[in-house]
Amino acid sequence: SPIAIVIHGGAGTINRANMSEEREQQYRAKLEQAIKAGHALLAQGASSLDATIAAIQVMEESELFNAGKGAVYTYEGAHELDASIMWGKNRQAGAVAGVKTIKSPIALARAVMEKSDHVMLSGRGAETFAESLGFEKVPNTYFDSDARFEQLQKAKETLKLDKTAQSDPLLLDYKFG
Amino acid sequence: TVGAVALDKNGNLAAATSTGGMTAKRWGRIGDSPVIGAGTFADNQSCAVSATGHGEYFIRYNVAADICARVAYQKVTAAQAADEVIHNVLKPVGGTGGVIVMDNKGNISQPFNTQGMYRASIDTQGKLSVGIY
Repeated sequence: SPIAIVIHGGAGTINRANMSEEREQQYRAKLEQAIKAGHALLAQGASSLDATIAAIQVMEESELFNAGKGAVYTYEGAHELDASIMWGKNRQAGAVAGVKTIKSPIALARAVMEKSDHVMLSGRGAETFAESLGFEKVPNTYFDSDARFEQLQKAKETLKLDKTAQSDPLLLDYKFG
Repeated sequence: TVGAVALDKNGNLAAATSTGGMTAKRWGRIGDSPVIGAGTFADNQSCAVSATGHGEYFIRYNVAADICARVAYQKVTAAQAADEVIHNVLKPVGGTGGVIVMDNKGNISQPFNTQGMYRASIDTQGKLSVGIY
């Protein structure tokens, strides 16, 4: 079979017209690094599961994207991370929701798929499951970034003005996750 | 949100998505990213999908699974199915965002209906593409 891979780095918060050339180059470089990480594994004969995780982990470790390090803040000023994975071969799937200290949520989602009887684990239970497998844990502050903190302050100001703003899809500057 | 979809040499598709969710979320809000069928779906018989956008819409419209179901049942291409869902199902009701999609031959499509999209791909010919839209 031929091999191929495609990735996305999210939607909505900064469009190209408002982006400095330096910032655009940072995004392009990180996207290229991520796609090449996944493709290199495919070229070596690794599975599509391995390839998707390798690509995503590059982005989880970058503050540029809303996943892992650089994730957006909750209203309370913390981070709650979600991830999922599905394999087309047999429609197995794994997902985690609302985890706070797992460095790579996508890796934990795969573990849920392969090492539990379940499809989705959430919150404290997901963290306990991760601990049982020896997953790397980090303090919640590991995911902090100045840009996302500033985004939170703006979002809170918007919510003060309009209590329904959180469900308004047109407020693109802070809505997307 | 970040996501990836791939086809390996054994012909197996996979889709994966990871996210911090939405800014200022409260009350344990969960979006579409961890919801299989909404933000992530893969089936070798049809296609694989990872989504990004307004999660509440992607959940209610079951976006990722809907795209693959259209491929399976309507016999349309993955690109046609994804275009239909993103532009003609989601957009009219205010659901903004996009998807990356791959069929079991490695054909890629990446429709979206709003700005600020970050994408990269390496196709079956080995051609690298990186784009910000």
